Amino acid sequence: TIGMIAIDGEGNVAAGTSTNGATHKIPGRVGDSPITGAGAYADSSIGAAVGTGDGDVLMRFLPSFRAVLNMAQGIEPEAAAEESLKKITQFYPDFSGAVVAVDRRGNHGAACHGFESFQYSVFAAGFKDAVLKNIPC
Amino acid sequence: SSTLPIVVNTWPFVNATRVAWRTLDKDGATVIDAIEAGCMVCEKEQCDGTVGYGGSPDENGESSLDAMIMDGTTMNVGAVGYLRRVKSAISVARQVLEKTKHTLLVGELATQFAVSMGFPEESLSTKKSKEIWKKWRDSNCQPNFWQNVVPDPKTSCGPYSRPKTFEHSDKTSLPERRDLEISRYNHD
Repeated sequence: TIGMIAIDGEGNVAAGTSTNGATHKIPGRVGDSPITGAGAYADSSIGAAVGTGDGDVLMRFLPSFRAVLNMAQGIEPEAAAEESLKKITQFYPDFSGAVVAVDRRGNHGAACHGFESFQYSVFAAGFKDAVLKNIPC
Repeated sequence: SSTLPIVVNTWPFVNATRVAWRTLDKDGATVIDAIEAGCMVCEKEQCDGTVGYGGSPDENGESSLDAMIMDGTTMNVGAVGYLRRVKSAISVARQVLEKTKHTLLVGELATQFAVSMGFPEESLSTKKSKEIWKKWRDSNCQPNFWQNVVPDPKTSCGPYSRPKTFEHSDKTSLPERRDLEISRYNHD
């Protein structure tokens, strides 16, 4: 899955996802990616978040929506993402997933659980190229 | 911390990031344009086998696609789920956003919508996805997502059905996910 967030110079925020889902799924199964608040959520007055991982679990907790709500309360993106995964791991300690959050000013952060490692990619004003961020899970 | 504009995406799919950024940098381009263009890169490059055609075959060996675009200024959303035989899932999601008052279209009828919007219908299977599926079949269909069915899904392929007797468990233990092999190369 790719989950992507874009914010322009005027503060317009959008988010999106595209995926072919989980391998060997039961035909008809849909994961979190096309579900608002699960795979992605955007609010130009706050920021946006995107999720990736075990979609059957992610979609039960709406972590992207939760991360954006956390940022609305003034929580920094990394902590907002971390908190959004906490509720999931209470119920599914062996779940694998990650959330990336960006606030409306362009501050960004991520949290992950269960993967060996997680990376996300950033291209912002002043950058010469995309930069990879490594997140320990 | 960064300054605006900014593009961020999950996983090390830097070509998608670059294209989204370049799109955003164009005169008149919107954040929706950037999201569509960036995700399209992964759909074409089949990023890690987790995006686009030819990846993550289902139990029948078919690949299907899910995608969504959300506009954080209007709170409008366009999405498709279990899209079959159409490669450009993110662009179809954009058409749902722009050409309908709905949020999410799914399955065969999402395909019909895509075709009516001019998207070509073609197989999403590749030699690689067929090999992945065959290997899984040859491994007694392990792992899979079934439970409480017969024959035992932990050792056998389907077709599965409901057992004649089934005792509802009152156990409070948490459901296992580890055995589903979700990883960098197998995820939503």
